[in-house]
Amino acid sequence: TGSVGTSVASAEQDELSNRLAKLRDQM
Amino acid sequence: MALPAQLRPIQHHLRTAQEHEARDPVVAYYCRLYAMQSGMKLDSKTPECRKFLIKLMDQLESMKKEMSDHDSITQEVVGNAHIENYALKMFIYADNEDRGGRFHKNMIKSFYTSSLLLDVLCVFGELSEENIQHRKYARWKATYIHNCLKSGETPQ
Repeated sequence: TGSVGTSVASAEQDELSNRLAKLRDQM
Repeated sequence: MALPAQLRPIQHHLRTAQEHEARDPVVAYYCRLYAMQSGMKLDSKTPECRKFLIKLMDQLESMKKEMSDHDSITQEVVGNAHIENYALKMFIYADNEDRGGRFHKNMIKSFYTSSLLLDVLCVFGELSEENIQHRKYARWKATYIHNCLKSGETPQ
């Protein structure tokens, strides 16, 4: 479960970074 | 949703966003954008922080959709001017009260909120030296006058 948890965490982090970049790009 | 302890440094910016939700949605939007960017640097690893930041991002994206006709939201340079003018308006009000010897909760809050909004300007890039000085002075004044009134002294 440790490695699965970590990969979920980093996938969510990446998704957040992409969403933030997208939000700023359209500015 | 309760703010996780690791994200406490952005709590006042988020409160300022709530206070401006109706009064000035552009200010609310950029306070949340600043909180989002800062929050991701503070802690986007622990589950409760990630959950909080995902909710904040949802909120930002829906605000952006609602305000897609605002130049201040679609054009960064307009947004920058909007926040800077608002921050300086609050600073000037508080500074006038201070120079007039009129010390009260409102002027303290104006000094403090202007310092928070000068933080928010970092969203647009490096702060000018003048704004760095304004922010330092406003935060110091808010703390100094607050402590004077609390201990019953008259601020100099």
